[in-house]
Amino acid sequence: MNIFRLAGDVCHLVAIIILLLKIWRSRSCAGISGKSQVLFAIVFTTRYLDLFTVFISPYNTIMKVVFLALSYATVYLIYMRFRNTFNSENDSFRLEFLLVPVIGLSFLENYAFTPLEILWTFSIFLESVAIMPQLFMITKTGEAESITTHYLFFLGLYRALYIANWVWRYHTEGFFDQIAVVSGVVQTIFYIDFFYLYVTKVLRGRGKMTLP
Amino acid sequence: ERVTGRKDEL
Repeated sequence: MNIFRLAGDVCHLVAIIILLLKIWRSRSCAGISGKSQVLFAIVFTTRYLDLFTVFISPYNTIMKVVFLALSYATVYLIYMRFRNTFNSENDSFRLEFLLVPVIGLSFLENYAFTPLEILWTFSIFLESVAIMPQLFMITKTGEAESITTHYLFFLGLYRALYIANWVWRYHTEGFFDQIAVVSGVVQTIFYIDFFYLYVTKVLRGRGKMTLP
Repeated sequence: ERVTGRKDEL
């Protein structure tokens, strides 16, 4: 464990909690893409299948359980509890455009052709595009509440910190996970234009972020 | 090296 990965996990947890609290306190999921949240729940489910078979550390196990619980709680709030506030017509991204390439690629490019490895690879590739429905919704509605932008900021920052973690681990322990690194770089690239908007718009106290 | 099996990252 190094400071970059710990900071990354904390940012990831903060992002998930920001979104969950926003939905719970405002009792509304307006402006939130339910599809992205479903994809994140799938990412955690397919990645943490070794939750009961491989023990790494108490931290690892606890964080996996927390991420699974919070992501399913978020999906529950969106599609069950506050479903009457869910504007599905804005959440119109075609998930098959993401799932088909990701499933195909995880069968082509993986470390081992075993169910657990393929599902892990699928979760890594899926995570890199899981935010697309949310970013698509923001470009479609042309705006995002500031709390949603804070959520996206921490979510993007988490994987950027993981890249720093991979650089650190490569130089200190020769660790190199090609699939995770390539996918993580692609994922972070998707956030770059958002980071620009976030810094120029939201942090200047503009409250709501309206796209040009 | 390529990593398989033990995955210690979240």
